[in-house]
Amino acid sequence: SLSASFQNLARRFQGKDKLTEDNVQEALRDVRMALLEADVQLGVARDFIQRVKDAALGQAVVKGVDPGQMIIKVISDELAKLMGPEAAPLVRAERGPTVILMAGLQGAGKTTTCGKLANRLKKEGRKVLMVAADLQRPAAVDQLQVLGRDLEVAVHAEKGVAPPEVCARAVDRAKRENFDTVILDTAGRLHIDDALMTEVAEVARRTSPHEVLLVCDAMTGQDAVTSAKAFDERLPLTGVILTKLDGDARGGAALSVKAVTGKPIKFVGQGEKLDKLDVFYPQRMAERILG
Amino acid sequence: VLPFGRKLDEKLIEEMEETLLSADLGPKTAVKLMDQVRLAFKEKRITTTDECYAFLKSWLKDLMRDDGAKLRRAESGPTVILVAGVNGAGKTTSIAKLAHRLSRGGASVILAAADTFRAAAVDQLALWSERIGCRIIRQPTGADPAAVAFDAAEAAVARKADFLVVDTAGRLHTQANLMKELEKIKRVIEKRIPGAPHEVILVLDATCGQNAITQAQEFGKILPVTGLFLTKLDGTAKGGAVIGIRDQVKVPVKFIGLGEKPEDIEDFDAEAFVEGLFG
Ligand SMILES: Nc1nc2c(ncn2[C@@H]2O[C@H](COP(=O)(O)OP(=O)(O)OP(=O)(O)O)[C@@H](O)[C@H]2O)c(=O)[nH]1
Ligand SMILES: Nc1nc2c(ncn2[C@@H]2O[C@H](COP(=O)(O)OP(=O)(O)OP(=O)(O)O)[C@@H](O)[C@H]2O)c(=O)[nH]1
Ligand SMILES: [Mg+2]
Ligand SMILES: [Mg+2]
Repeated sequence: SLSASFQNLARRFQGKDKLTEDNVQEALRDVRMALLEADVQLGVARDFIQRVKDAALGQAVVKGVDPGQMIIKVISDELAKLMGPEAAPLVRAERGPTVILMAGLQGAGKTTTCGKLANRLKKEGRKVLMVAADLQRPAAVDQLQVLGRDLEVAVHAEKGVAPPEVCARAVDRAKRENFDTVILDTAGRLHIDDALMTEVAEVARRTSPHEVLLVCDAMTGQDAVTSAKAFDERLPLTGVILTKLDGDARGGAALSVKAVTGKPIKFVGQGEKLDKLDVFYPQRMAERILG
Repeated sequence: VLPFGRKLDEKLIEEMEETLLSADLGPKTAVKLMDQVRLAFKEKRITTTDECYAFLKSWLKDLMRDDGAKLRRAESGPTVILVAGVNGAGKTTSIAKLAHRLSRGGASVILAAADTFRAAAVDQLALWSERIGCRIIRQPTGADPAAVAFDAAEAAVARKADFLVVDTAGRLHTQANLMKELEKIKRVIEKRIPGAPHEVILVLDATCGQNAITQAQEFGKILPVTGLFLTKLDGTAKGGAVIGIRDQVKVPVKFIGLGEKPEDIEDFDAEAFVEGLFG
């Protein structure tokens, strides 16, 4: 873990009075290992290490400051910077319903997160309509309807109509019935499934969402970059929700996804219950990744 | 992919290490492997990229090949398969695949919907049981999962079923109370059918990183895990974390999931899997 390697890092600089190319290079080997253990993607870790190296060597030598402490500060600062803004707010429509599209790989937590988001927004006094647009997973529509009943939030569902059409009709209904928020639950899909990626892009085209959120599992490994990049290319992503952070995965996927899409992580899932949605705190995430 | 027939050097060795890292082998396993390559290179036992590939592939195939990778059978009475794993890994869908394959093979299969927690979890498995044509034992959401498991064990014995496959709720190994619940489900099955569960399958998502190793360790502490079901290998993730698991926890991969349909299941093939890591 990095806090252990932070100790080692500091030790490497004992007796040294400044940061040099060589001693920084050595120290950063430990950091790279820790990042990879934390599931940060290889290329993202490499770029991060380079940034830290440049920042560390570019530092003016301050008299009396231990170089070990200096490099630890550079690492934490760079990581927090890379993790993106704290509690980035949800976009709201200027007029008419705010449309939020949830997308992502199979099993990431989209349906549950729709419920969590609906719960949160309802508590803020908004009138939410959830849309059951996953027409392929057995009982996916039922799943969202159960959440809707538990939350007393309306759910729009239609049989025999393709997902883009269901979503378009739901937005029309929202306008007619004065819902100010529409949350679109979509089927899990592989980023390499062209037909399904085209389908979700069509959902976005038909509904002009104000928010397109990539729902990503915090335990995702190296593949996080590949899938996030593909979703970012096919959809107008506006943010990311990282789920299952109540586990003990280090969550390096957070850094990878942010680095490759540039989109802010807006929320994190902290459990299965519908009140387990928190805003994102980059400092906390950085500390978690660093171990 | 490294150029073939090239003289090996440290730079190419590093590129090979990156290939392993990108496949989710994790730095511990990747470095351990590549240090062996570096030693062999230093001792001139391998000198070209081809030899490096051959060295790695044979090491990995030996590790991943396992004679225990067949499905266990009860000596008599129903064979009970208990399925567990973290949330969203693919347990319910994988059970449908197993049930489909077993019933296509002529066996009678009963499914136990022991996920009594998640919204529509029972409905999801019930729909699968309908499509596949096998019996399901269920109780309403909110019931005690151990009670469902017990009922199902009774039914499997009474009906002389060949297989009983028990679905459980997703849970994180960090949730002590849920791990206790899982242990209770196993005990209840054991009491009703001595020797059961004969097979305990941990379902792992191929997109999962190093946490998969922790999952195998922690679930392995409370359940006698006999095999892994590695799902979503039809994606771009390589599932290399199972190598770390095989190395540290010794559990074999028995099945892989290659899609969302009942037929999207295959027996684990070490050769194909290792080749895929370098593909
Ligand atoms: N512990 C924990 N579990 C979660 C969290 N978010 C979702 N889950 C669980 O993860 C599993 C999958 O959640 P779903 O909402 O069905 O995932 P999905 O993305 O809609 O799945 P597909 O529609 O099949 O792609 C369920 O067991 C959820 O209860 C979280 O933040 N923490
Ligand atoms: N592409 C692909 N998707 C899969 C595979 N296995 C399961 N899935 C999908 O993954 C999602 C989650 O599957 P489930 O079977 O509900 O997972 P689970 O572990 O039972 O989830 P919980 O009970 O909520 O913990 C569904 O959308 C499945 O269709 C696979 O091998 N490939
Ligand atoms: Mg869903
Ligand atoms: Mg399930």
